[in-house]
Amino acid sequence: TLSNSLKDAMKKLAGKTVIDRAAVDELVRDLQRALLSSDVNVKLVMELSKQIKARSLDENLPKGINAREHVLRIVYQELVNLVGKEAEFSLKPQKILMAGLQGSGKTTTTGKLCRYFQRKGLKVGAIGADNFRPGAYAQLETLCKKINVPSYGDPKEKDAVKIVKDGLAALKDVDVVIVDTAGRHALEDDLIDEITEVNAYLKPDHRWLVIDAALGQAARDQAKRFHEAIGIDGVIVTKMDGTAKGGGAMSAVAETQSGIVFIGNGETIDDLERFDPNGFISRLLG
Amino acid sequence: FVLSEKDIEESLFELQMVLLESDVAYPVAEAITEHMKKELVGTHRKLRESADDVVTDALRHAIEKVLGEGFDLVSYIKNHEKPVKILFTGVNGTGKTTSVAKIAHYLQSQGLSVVVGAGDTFRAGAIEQIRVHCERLGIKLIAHQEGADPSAVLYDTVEYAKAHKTDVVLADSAGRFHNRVNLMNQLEKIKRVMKPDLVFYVDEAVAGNDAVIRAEEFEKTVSTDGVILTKVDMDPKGGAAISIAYTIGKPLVFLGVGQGYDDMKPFTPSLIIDEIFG
Ligand SMILES: Nc1nc2c(ncn2[C@@H]2O[C@H](COP(=O)(O)OP(=O)(O)OP(=O)(O)O)[C@@H](O)[C@H]2O)c(=O)[nH]1
Ligand SMILES: Nc1nc2c(ncn2[C@@H]2O[C@H](COP(=O)(O)OP(=O)(O)OP(=O)(O)O)[C@@H](O)[C@H]2O)c(=O)[nH]1
Ligand SMILES: [Mg+2]
Ligand SMILES: [Mg+2]
Repeated sequence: TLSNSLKDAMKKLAGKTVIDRAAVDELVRDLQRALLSSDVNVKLVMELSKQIKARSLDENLPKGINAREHVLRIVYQELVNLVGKEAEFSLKPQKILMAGLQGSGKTTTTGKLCRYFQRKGLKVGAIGADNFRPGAYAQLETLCKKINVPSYGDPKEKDAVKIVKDGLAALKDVDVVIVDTAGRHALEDDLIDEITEVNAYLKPDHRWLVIDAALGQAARDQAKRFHEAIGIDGVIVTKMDGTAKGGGAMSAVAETQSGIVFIGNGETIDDLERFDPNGFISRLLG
Repeated sequence: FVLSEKDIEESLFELQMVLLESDVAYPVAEAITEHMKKELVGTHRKLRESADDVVTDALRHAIEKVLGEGFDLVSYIKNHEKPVKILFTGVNGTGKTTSVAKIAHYLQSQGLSVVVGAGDTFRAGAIEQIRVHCERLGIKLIAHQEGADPSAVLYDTVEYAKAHKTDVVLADSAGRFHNRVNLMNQLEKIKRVMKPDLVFYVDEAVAGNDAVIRAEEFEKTVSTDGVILTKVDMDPKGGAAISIAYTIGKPLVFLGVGQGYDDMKPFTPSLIIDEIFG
């Protein structure tokens, strides 16, 4: 398996006090395989490889640690640099806008976030501003009703901004308002315009990009377009209970210069947890 | 000119990059390039051809072979005892329900009668979603209440089709992950009870390396007959088509190219190849 070949390459460096170029080259090749198989962006993998090679060979071996530990530390540092940044948010009254590709898990995650804030003692409500998908509001309403959280939606209303406007009025007594939106992608100009308008009207405290853990190389361009349109300040990676490694999330974080706020790891309303960089990185490496 | 490994090494590396950046899964891109190296080393190239041309041409042909010729669903149905029963399956959010609606619409437009079975009795809003689609399209839907046994719903759908001499049964099912033993067992039970003629596996063009893992697992559990690749409009290079076709060797039946009822194209290899090779 990949993690075994990476471990073997690491073993070759073990016990050495001088880092030889061949061993580093072999390690970086195995690392590339692991990262590419985990959906990390091709160009990003190449940049990381250069960085890791250069640092491994140029940096002086710190006293008391061997070559293997030194290179391993560099690999971890470089990866933590990419995903380690904390996406800040606080437990105060706020408005959160959910955005992302079709089927990424926005509606389900909106329900999970309602549960999260409710457990923290806040009054929370959800607005179903998905004016397109059949049964979208029925889905959100069902999730919210299960946990006794108010929701607003209007399946007959085609104007997403109007749904938000009416929703804010209907939910004026809650502290945290979470707005679910229809799925959309970078090539749908009219839908990108729509979420730009919703964002401008709502003026949310946070704009979170919901991405599927299995999203491949498309992650970079998609995250970029969403970021240009509404200024994403956090990423939620869903479906991490599957077998996907979430490498696309690295691109999403890099393009939005933000961090991973939450991880979705199941279909039930409680399957939401705060992001743990170390767990994420070891899963990424195979 | 006899091609040596040295001649084509750089071109092969470039092309492996093209595949990876088109979102072909890493092990598949590697396997295809390795296979091509074996095929090409020792062969002859014409004076006017560059190593690059030879390699690009060979890759194009290799991909064509992997992708296959598609699957003529309408002919299959017309030549088969009715009702033809088709079960749709796949992981969460890939576009199964929407694909069922689009294909129902497509088959109806080809003069066939269709009944849809609301086999997702689990997810919030699932029955409402397929109900709205079927109402809009004027398609008969068989559904029970949320929480009902999916096998029972789909059994009833087949019984309805037999009683009404309907041509096709399209059975939707809940999204499920391949690493959930209880859900994969439930899928096996659905298949035993419903006895579909065809099992269509639905995945999305934007899925990366996991597309290989999950296609393998679903193939092992329910042995699929065809693949529907959705959201190709999101990721026109559609590398996942190559990853999946390579991994399970089953035909691609349709490509989903949008959210409208007409956004479902019967698969032809050029749809993917022209996007990758430009
Ligand atoms: N196993 C698992 N399934 C999830 C997770 N998050 C969402 N899902 C499932 O993924 C599917 C899609 O979720 P939705 O919430 O409908 O996705 P969406 O982004 O709102 O979809 P659109 O509104 O159509 O764009 C559903 O079957 C969810 O139950 C997760 O963390 N784990
Ligand atoms: N752009 C685009 N979106 C699509 C396509 N096919 C489906 N979708 C969208 O993807 C989202 C999910 O589709 P569903 O049909 O609910 O997916 P599903 O597999 O049934 O989801 P679960 O039942 O929750 O597992 C919806 O917003 C669809 O409109 C496609 O070809 N292109
Ligand atoms: Mg939704
Ligand atoms: Mg569905």
